[in-house]
Amino acid sequence: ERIVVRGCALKEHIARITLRDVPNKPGVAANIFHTIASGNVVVDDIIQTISDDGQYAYIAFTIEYGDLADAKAIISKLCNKLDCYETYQMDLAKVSVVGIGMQMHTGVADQMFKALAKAQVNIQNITTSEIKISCLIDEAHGPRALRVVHDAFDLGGKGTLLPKK
Amino acid sequence: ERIVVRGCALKEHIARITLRDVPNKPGVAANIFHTIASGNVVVDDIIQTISDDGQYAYIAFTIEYGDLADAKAIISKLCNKLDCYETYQMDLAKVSVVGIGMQMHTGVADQMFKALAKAQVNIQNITTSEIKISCLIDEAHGPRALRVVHDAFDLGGKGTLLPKK
Ligand SMILES: C[C@@H](O)[C@H](N)C(=O)O
Ligand SMILES: C[C@@H](O)[C@H](N)C(=O)O
Repeated sequence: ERIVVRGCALKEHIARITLRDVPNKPGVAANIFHTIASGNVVVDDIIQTISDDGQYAYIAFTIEYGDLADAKAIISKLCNKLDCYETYQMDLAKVSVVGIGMQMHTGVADQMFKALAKAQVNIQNITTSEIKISCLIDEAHGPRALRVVHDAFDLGGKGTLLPKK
Repeated sequence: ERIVVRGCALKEHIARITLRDVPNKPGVAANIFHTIASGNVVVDDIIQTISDDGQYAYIAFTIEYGDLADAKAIISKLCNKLDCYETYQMDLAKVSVVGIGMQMHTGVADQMFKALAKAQVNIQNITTSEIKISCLIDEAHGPRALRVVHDAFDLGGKGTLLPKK
């Protein structure tokens, strides 16, 4: 199937919170995101992987800078209760490629990651949806990453820079 | 902003491959997904988290059952070269909620995870996009998970079961 990459985008000023050694049992994610929702913290992306033995989960989610202080207060109490721990990372940006087509991920991932590799941009997190591949990177690499990805897919005038929220 | 959940879906017969202790250096993801693309393995979702000290990455991706044999041959060679290791999980399903609206993730995640928790369904992986939250679960829980999520959002006739590809 032909891959049609329609555009790319950059979102800046992102903070990431990662909960580590989270018990991998039913109900734990509900507890975490209910607590966060009640604290009025707006969560953008959520990524969860699990440990090799299935005992623990690692849940990373991104938020706006403005919510970081509230989030930290909520998360530290939560981690005490769940016996897990949290790490924070500021100054992140998300560079995304948007396209259409089933083979989207394998073919496009190859090209997008190659463009970032050539520009020596390290990929911290990856998430995908049917029409998009997103990478969390150091904010300092943001504009350059957008440019090299834009060029890799010959987007001409189609690339966009998302408005800073 | 009002959250409008439009529907939910279930995709069955999913296999997940997780690469663990992957060196977290520029170029490594490009190498991995170029190798996979050259082997004609179609990758669906990609999820990457990184270790606390930033040394290692954990990359999980889902594929169709049909590609598993080819993928195993490619991945074991790759892991030898990169000095990382891989784990496989079959019999997975992906239950998703599709909606519209910025607060989508925080409010909807809370409700979706609560519904799965009440049904004692364990969430193995989580990925989100602007309009969707997806959870990888045991395939055995698939139909039940779809039903409880469908009911939690009062979807009436809107829920869907994706065609088995
Ligand atoms: C870690 C968390 O996602 C857990 N597995 C749950 O189902 O809630
Ligand atoms: C692990 C891998 O994603 C690495 N960080 C890279 O940029 O390629």
